[in-house]
Amino acid sequence: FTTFPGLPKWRKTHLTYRIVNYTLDLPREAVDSAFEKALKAWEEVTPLTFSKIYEGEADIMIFFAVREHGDFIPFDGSGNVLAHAYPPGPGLYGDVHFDDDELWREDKSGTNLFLVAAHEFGHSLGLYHSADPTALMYPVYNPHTDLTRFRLAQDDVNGIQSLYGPPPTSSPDGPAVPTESVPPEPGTPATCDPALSFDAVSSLRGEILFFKDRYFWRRSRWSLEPEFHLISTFWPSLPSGLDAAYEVNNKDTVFVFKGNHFWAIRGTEVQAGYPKDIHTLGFPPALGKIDAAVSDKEKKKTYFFVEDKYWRFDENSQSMEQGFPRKIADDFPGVGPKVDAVFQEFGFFYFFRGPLQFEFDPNAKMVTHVLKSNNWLYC
Amino acid sequence: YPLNGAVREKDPSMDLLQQYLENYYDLAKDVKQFVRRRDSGPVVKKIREMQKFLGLEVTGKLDPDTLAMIRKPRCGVPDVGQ
Repeated sequence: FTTFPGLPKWRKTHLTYRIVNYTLDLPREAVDSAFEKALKAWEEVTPLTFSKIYEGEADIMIFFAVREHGDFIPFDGSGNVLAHAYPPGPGLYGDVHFDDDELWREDKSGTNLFLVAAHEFGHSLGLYHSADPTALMYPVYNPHTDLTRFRLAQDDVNGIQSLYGPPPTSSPDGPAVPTESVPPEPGTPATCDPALSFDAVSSLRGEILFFKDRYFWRRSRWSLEPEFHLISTFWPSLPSGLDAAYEVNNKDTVFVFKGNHFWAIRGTEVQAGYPKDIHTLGFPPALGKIDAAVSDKEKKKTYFFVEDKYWRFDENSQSMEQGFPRKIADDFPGVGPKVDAVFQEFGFFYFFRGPLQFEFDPNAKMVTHVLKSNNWLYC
Repeated sequence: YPLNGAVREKDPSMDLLQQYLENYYDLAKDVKQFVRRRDSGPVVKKIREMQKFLGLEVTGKLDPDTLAMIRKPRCGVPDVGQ
């Protein structure tokens, strides 16, 4: 494998991509899934995660174009050059252009979009070409590649991991996608680790979800044993290492936050049009992320916690309320200074900070219990 | 006797090769082909570099395998250089 001169690479692990336009050769869903599958191939062997945005500037902007298309490297009609891409960086860098004079196909009856996309995304992540003819990053398109059992070659894996390292918990045969609870592997968070902290916690249709890294525990009223899953098992397009999550009951929707993006999920379905930018909720432009959030189903108010302050959002008017942010310590004494996660159950707010959990009575405005974070997991 | 010798037929595959080496192997655009010279002129050197990178027999010549390779669909990103 080779990397670009100067070794350009992304300085963050969560990247966004945007499909700016579509080829007419394929249904849009086929194009969407080809790109999703191509990114997943790289996601599975690195700490990188990808999420799709629908407007604005993404790290990886994807275009279909013919001949001269604005980057001084015109395409050449059908055949020869199929596509090109730029190494990591701002603006044009990281972007991928596909020659729409090719016949893009899901199979091999034309040029396979998934295969070319997976190669080009390798460039967007910082890989140059490989001299290994079995590698995805070999420059010449191989129409005989077995698409049914596609796997990155070891050379590809060595190359991308030389830039970003292995996934946070790399199992020898690559991450499986289990249908039942994931047995704990070395490096995965231990359910009853007394030091366990959570990234985000939310109710969902009567269950409680505890998110951590790439995983989540699922605690339902009907089983005494919490289930442990990869986030990607249920929501492949969601990133790992979430910041916050909350359920709005009367919408049967859970909102999930990471960085300056948020997603709406209903059951296992990520809603179309997401992720959106958190500033569309009314946060000040300087705000980069939130720490925790909870929606009070009685009062129809949603609380967003950021550092030592919080905002309140009115679910009826769908707007951030005036007079915020306020200090967490002023209205939620005893839970701060800052919080990792929070959810509502039995009328109480349960705040999580590191390995501690604070049961807070919003009416009495006081902490009524201090517990271990993972006591909901029957530890 | 004109120094520049007989005007040779333009060879399309030589142009194809020249274009390929310029696009993907950082061959300077103004370097003309010196097929008659025995030693490894810049173009012959680039042919060797390409054949090595792409896993072909390194002959330094535009042999049929090399010609077939440069006609195959590929990625537009160069194989060497900026």
